[in-house]
Amino acid sequence: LHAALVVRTFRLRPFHFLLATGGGYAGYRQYEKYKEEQLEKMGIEIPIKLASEWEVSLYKSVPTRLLSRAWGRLNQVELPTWLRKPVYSLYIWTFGVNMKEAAVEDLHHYRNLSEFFRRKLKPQSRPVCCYHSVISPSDGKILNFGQVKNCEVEQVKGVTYSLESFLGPCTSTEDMQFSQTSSCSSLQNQLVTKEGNELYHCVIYLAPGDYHCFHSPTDWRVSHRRHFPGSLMSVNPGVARWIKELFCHNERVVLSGDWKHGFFSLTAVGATNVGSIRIYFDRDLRTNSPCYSKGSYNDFSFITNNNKEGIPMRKGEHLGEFNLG
Amino acid sequence: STIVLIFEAPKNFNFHLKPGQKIRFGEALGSL
Repeated sequence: LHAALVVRTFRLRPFHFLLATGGGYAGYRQYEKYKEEQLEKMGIEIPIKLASEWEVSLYKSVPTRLLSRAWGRLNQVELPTWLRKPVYSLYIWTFGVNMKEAAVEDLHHYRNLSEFFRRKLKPQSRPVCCYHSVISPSDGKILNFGQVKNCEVEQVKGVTYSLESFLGPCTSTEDMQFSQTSSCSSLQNQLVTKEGNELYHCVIYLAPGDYHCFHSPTDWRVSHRRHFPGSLMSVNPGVARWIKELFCHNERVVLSGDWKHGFFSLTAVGATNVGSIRIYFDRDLRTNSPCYSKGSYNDFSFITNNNKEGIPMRKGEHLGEFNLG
Repeated sequence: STIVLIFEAPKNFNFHLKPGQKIRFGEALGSL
């Protein structure tokens, strides 16, 4: 009996330790968040606290891709009809989903959470602005926008990432809008094809409750796709403020081509819960797949002998979607 | 998940946005 008690106590200790340290850390993060909110209310600018290298390495060591795939598999399990309404209602309540905009409002219609997540909208719920040349490709929150300077792009104010790391090295193929180059500064110059033009960027964060399909932001032609398998860290604004080059670490699909003013690209960046990306006209694309290793990339050209212009996209046209896991 | 747009445009391109604002698909991002 004594031995059994000792073993039991010993077994419980790691759990207690994890609970205490995890709880302590969560409490500390909440306190930090509270302090930041108070400073923001007082109009004081919050100093940027970037994650150190070991913190990024530690986060990257978490098997986020495996977790994401497990999450995806779990959400593909068909729910019994009686369970659908309570499960989806909890999701709606937690993430503030507006079901009145959904093409199908009846919750029993969606066989699993993945299908619910991919729900379509009523056509009249999102009128496409016809007066402006660039529209929002998705629902979300604007994290940052502006001009690209010195080959650095801002993911949030003051936290940058390298344009070259994000888009990958230049290719010399004819289908890309830019040619072989050796330095980063010239990459920006090479992307700008017309004199007097500048390079601009815009970052839109999609929260879990948002409509997760994305559309063409303008009239353009997609000539190239580059898929970067990578980590699947969270991309919420707090993490984007904490980890420099976050979007360069994560799995992403870069679609590039041209519009009436020159180079144009749209990149879909994955996250832990939303690990896979689908592009409707690209049937060969497989994201969040174990067969790809981090750090590599896969190119695909839409320019063929039969189609020298690539894939023409109209403003507002369906382009792709994010999927759970 | 996040969408990043990087594009070339003339110098007089203007964004009609504020950082942190909510946006919906189809609304204006910017124009010349």
